Amino acid sequence: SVNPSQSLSQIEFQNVKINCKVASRFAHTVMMSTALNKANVSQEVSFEVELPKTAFISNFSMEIDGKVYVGEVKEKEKAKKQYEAAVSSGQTAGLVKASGRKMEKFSVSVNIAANSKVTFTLTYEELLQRRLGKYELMIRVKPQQLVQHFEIVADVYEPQGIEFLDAYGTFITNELLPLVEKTVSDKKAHVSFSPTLDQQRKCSDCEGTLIDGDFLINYEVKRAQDLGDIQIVNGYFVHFFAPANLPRLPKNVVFVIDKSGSMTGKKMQQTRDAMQTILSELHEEDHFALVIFAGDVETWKPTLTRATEENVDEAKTFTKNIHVDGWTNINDAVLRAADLLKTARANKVVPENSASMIILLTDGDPNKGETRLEKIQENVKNAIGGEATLFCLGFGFDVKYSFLDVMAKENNGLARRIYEASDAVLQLQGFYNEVANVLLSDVHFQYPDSKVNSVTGSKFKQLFNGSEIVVSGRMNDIEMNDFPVEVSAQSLNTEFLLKGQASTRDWNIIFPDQEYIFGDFTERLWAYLTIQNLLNKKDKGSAEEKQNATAEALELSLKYNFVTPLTSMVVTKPETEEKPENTLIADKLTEDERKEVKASPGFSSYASSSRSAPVNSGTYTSTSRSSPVNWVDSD
Amino acid sequence: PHFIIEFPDQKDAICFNINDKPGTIFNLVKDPLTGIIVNGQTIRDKKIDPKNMMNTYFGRFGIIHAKLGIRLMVTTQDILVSERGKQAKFYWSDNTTVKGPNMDLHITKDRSLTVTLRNSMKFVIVLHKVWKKHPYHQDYLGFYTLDSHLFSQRVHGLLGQFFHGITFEVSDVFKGENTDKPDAHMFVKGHNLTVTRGWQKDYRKNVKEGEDVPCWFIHNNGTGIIDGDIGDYIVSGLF
Repeated sequence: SVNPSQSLSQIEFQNVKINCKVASRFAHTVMMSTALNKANVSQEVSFEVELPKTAFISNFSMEIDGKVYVGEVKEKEKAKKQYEAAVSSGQTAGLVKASGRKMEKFSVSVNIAANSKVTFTLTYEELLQRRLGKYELMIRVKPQQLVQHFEIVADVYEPQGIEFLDAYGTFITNELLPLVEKTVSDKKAHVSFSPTLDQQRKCSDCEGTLIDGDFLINYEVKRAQDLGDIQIVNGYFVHFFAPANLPRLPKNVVFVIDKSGSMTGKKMQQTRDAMQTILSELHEEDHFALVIFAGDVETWKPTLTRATEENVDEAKTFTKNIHVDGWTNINDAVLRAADLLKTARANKVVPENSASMIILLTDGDPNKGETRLEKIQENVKNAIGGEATLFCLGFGFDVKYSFLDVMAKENNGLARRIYEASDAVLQLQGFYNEVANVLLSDVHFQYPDSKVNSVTGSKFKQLFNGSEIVVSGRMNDIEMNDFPVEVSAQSLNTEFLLKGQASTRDWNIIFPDQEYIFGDFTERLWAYLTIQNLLNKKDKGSAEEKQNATAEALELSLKYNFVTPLTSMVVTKPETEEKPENTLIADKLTEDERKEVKASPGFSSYASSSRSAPVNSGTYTSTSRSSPVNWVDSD
Repeated sequence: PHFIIEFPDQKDAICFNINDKPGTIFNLVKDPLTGIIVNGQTIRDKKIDPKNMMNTYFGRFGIIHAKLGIRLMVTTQDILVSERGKQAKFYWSDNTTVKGPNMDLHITKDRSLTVTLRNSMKFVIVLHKVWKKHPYHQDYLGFYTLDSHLFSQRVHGLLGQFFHGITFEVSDVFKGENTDKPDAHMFVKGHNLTVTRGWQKDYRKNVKEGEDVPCWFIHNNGTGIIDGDIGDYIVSGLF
């Protein structure tokens, strides 16, 4: 986009190129944009990119008149200390802002001289997650004006084989539809979309662009009833586990619903509506309970109840009549849920091979009963005792999301924010659908210590239908090309046990004559996954564990040049007449920061230095008569 | 291959690349007085990455100490040693130390070979192990001299000519083509060269990551810093 004070016609957007390569779910996206200032005065040009929250920025550069300004990833704390003055003056250090539910926005603007060109290039990486049976690659495009050369190109390489692939855009009209080109072969897919200037126009005689929205690629890989896909590449391995045709386990679910005063109105109504559908989708072999809380805790029935048609109907009527009331006592409500599950297990009310879960829906902070957040987390962890999974749904922006997030993670679950909007019912149902069908519980991966190390995880509480467990690790020896694998879990009727051998495949045969894309993909995937795990770990466990996880995540973020919540990307801007050379910082937002940044958008500038090889200035003579160290090598 | 001449006293270094057809054998060190010769043969990537130029690396080294009657052939597979007719073969997969009257040899498994030749030379050969099934790259070697003061004044070769130091003058640091890397003028061996500040890697301590060594890069196959041109250093055999 351009500075609105300038005439739009004076900036020509010559290129917008989005190139995405996905290899084994790991997506590497490069967004490049070139703008020419045709005016005879200098003007500000901004570059804004929305990228998925789950992505890590790994590179950014601006090329102005042949000079390249490259972003440098630094430890966040060090970067902040360096620019202490600006931070202490209360400015938020960020080129990154929250943007909607799934995305965050990276923006930078520079002053471009008359008749000069600027090229911005942003690279980010993410591991696509399988949800409800498919992966989604989302590219948000908002060029805001016509672009001479607009192009989206995506190549997907999946060694397991591609089951299906769809490509579409929210902005795609009937006229643009034929321009979405898609070629899918067994293990490869190529998608491109490149409308001409005229094809981008909203109407034949206007300058508005049709290109405004999300370009989405959804795909699924082929699956078998086996160990899954294990790839060994260049000293690293990755294991994708989601076997086909597994029967679902019956579940024991306790819905814990907040009816405190803040839920008044739309939120309460949406909860009631969502519960109607969610309850309808329970299977007859499932057991469930309802715990409703405000200041006090109330249960629909004193025990878990089988989800017969009659019971479900009764529960629906009960939930239709939930009315708001007073305070928020999260502690007692979740402890009651844990107790219901424990009693049901002890009394053998629920089947032995079944998955237990608590789904907590709340919109506020605890203010009744136990209100100390850490104490609640401790109580909940002790009460659940690893016997169930806790999912927390934070409704709206007033909720203390990080509290729910930690509490869920400590109990093998996860938290999700539910946004206050007309589709909140769908959000609630959508989340429930993701976790409602457990296929396996207590999934345990065994890889031999003598062969692999630094494994990203080996125990997972559940495998949900439509999801996938991804484990990655390092080989002890780069030359090891195989190792035995064992996966054990609890399934519907039997003890689930799969044994097999992981071995390297010949990539030249799988993807012959392809540009080499496998160099460090698996290593970066491992690093991405390890950092994500460590970031989760740093919020739970003992003080020492938290400290170690933080240090390790930081080290990896710096090594692999990822902008994570522990690092910042320092971007140096060129010097102008008005401003000396200055520096901006791109941070990765945490859920809490997203909330804060939403309230105070903007970014600030700081003075900075950048990394270059140290140079002895001036004229000097170097004579060496001592024995120098000489070597010849390559990299 | 990247050549690096480091001057620890000055905390500075000079570097240059030598590129030629793969399979070429270059003389790195030749000292007619001590009878030491080090030659290296280059290899290339298995397959050329369309995005990159063809890179060459050293894949084999031949080392002769004529006076001690020692010959070493170091490849990415194994290490062949012969001393006055007796032969021994070692593998990179060994962790071995051998001490002899004229030569000490230490292999750190899959990593490095350190050789000390009595009263003359100490060097390290680093093995860069690449995943065997890598579609593009293959294993290669690096050669590091650790102690070269016992060489004669007549020592020469692509590395040897720098064993007794050189005099160079750097002036006028200015912004070059690459904004990250300033250029400068260097006066060396009677030539005025434009050099670029850059980085190379020292892999002795960390064979995977290496350590950055800032250096003045001499362009065009080291033209101006090496005596003659690269053709003068090509030899017909490893020994």
